[in-house]
Amino acid sequence: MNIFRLCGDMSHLAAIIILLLKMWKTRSVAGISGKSQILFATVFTARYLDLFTSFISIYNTCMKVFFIGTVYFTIYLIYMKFKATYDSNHDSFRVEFLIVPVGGLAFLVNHEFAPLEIIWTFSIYLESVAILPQLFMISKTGEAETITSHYLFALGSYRALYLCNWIYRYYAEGFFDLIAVVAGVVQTILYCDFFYLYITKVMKGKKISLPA
Amino acid sequence: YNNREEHDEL
Repeated sequence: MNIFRLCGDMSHLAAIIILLLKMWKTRSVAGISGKSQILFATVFTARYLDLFTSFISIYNTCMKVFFIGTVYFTIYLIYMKFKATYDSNHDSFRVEFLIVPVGGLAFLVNHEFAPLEIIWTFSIYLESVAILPQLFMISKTGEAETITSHYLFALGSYRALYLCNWIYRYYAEGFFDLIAVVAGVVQTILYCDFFYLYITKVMKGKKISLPA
Repeated sequence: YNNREEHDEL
């Protein structure tokens, strides 16, 4: 474990907590893409299949349980408890256009042609594009609530910090995982224009409103 | 590629 990875995990944790607080306090899921949350649930389920078979550390296990539990709770809030506030018209991204190519790529490009490894690779590739329905929804509605912007900033920062973690691990431990790094770079790049908007607008107290 | 046998990252 290193400071970059710890900050990355804390940023990821903060993103999930910010999202839950937004939903619980405002009792609304307006502006939140249920499809992205479903993709994140798929990512966590596929990646943490080894939750019961391989023990890394208490921290690792607790975080996995927390991530899986909260993402399914988020889906419950979106599609059941606060269903009336879910904006399905604007959440219209065709996720099959993500899942099929990512699934195929996981079969073709992986570290080992073994079921658990292919599923892990699928979760890494899927995570890099899982935010697209959410960014697409914001581009369609033309704006994002400030709290949603904080959620996205924390979520985008988590993988950017992981990139720093991989640089550190390469020089400190000789650890290198090309698949995770390439997917992490793609994932972080997808947030770049949002990061720009966040820093130029939200940090100055303005709301993010894209030219609709 | 020398990722550990098991993936130790979240």
